[in-house]
Amino acid sequence: SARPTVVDINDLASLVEIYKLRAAILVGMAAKSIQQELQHRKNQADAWNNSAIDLVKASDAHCHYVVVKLFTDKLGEIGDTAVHSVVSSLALLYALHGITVNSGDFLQAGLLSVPQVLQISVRIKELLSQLRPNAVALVDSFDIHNKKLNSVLGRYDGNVYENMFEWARRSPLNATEVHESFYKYLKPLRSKL
Amino acid sequence: MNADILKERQNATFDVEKLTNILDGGPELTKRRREIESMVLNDPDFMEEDPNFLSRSERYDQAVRKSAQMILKLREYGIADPEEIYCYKSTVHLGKPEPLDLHLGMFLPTLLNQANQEQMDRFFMPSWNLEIIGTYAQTEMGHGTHLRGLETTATYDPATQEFVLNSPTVSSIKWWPGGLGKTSNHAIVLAQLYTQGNCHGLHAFIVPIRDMNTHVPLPGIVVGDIGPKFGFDEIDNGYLKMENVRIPRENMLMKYAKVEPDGTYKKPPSAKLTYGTMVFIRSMIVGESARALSKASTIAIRYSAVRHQSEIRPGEPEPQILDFQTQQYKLFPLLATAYAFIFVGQYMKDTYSRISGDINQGDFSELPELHALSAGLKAFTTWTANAAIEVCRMSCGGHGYSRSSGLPDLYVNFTPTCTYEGENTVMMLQTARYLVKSYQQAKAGQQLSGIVSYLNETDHRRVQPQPV
Repeated sequence: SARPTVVDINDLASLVEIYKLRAAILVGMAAKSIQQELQHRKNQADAWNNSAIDLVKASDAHCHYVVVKLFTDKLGEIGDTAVHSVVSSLALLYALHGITVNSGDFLQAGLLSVPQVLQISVRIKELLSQLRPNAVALVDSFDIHNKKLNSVLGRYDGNVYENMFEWARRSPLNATEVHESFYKYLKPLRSKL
Repeated sequence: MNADILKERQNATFDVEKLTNILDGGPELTKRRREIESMVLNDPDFMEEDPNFLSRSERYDQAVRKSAQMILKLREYGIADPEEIYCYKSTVHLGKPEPLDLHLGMFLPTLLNQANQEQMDRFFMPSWNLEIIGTYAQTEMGHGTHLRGLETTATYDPATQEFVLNSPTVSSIKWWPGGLGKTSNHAIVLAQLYTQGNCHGLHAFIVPIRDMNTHVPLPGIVVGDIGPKFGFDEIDNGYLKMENVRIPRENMLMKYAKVEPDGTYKKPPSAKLTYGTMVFIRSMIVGESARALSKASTIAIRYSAVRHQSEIRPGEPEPQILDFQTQQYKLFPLLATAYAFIFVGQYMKDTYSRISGDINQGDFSELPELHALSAGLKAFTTWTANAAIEVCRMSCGGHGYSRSSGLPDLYVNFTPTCTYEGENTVMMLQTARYLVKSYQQAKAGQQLSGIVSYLNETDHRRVQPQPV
């Protein structure tokens, strides 16, 4: 058989490979589930329905592989060194985080060892610290105009509290200092008690 | 400018503008996008009351007013490129859905794809000029993603050369289509075609539902708004019950399938023809996931840079909450996901336009793969983004619950993507159907192409987990 692929958790190409293999293995498992159902004299429709959980997992893994692959491919198109560096960190974080969330698949398929999964957790923490200084600049890059963002918390100028207070004061319930219900219900209530 | 957020921007290690250009697809596109945005945002005709302080009826009224202005100005400025129309429209409505969405996004494209020349002559210009305002009525109260289950019937009467449209049961009442309740005066209705005693499956029919002058519902038509929902406050999602409504034979969209005057039925050349619109819509939904997640992570990360809370080192001032590792662990993978989905959205758009060119040449060879991929990615990205918006909202603590944060609106207006245009689990199963078929072809020794070619490698590729 072909020489086994060595997984380097810091190498995106290597991670794309194990996402691909995870997808292939899960598709194979779903196909085998259908075969087993058919061998138990189930008809095609029941065999399909009795394998639906595996089928959805296989599709999810396929899509996950496609997203990781396309993200990695995109890096090849980024020429600016500083931008390439920060977007590469994002891509690595996306791939590694996806592995921790689905670590059972990768371990069960023998694509990663337990020490490697632990190493990935450590690597993710490093990436979080690495990305911390650029977090605001990375969301600024989406270039979403304040009005389209439509959020007092996410305003570009960060002046959250003044604007939140201003927003609340414009709420219709504050149109009058005393709401009419006081005069209609609460005040009469007092005189009856 | 808040001092914290100013410091954050000073710490950046890269040129934000360069990355913005990459996300837009180039500096020219960034420049043009900003031009269009400023045209709208500086236009007094689009000033609005804060929708949070309006009733549902007032929100709908405000949205219709802005949509009418939008149509006039798109003509006035000569904006015709679909991308630029989308940018203009999403700026007018600040990313929220609007009452003409289905007219522009489904009714017109369906006419273009499914109407024959005579029908184009009769319907397209009135629709382009908003004399006809249309919607797309497919989903019924009792039937959604599984199209073959739809019950509405269209029975051909050769004596009068008309179709009789009927809602035979309460579960067959058309339910949910946007713009159906109060806005539209026509609907493209999907119905089971019966002619000469045989059922020929689902076909599309143009049905007038309101008088084009008075806007009063026509005889045999029971139409209205389905009431408040979780979000989509500006949209009159509606119901439509047809009581043996007669329409001329020429109102069945007949670019492909046909019914002759005597009732003879002609099959369409390929069952895949309706796939095109679905694949297009689903490919665009991938971009919606990216946009929604970009907004949610922008709000949560900027706020996390401004908000101070608790302590990390005893005795020190309250730190920014973005310095807590748990906050970073919640938000940074979602930020990375937003970038991932932007690139996937770009890929889907490019792939769709490449393949739709092939389809117009009659080459359907890549359509099944794109159909499977768009279904899967629509489900994958919307499920992920849906959950992520909620994480971003809760990362903002109590203020994430205020409508002023923008996060509740973002959530309730995004979450329908998980069920409309194909319920996500059904989408994943559709993708699985293609994957299993490809897997079996690979097992039989066939060489696969495209994004599933890795299924050929399965057997002899193994992985050596690296010793740590």
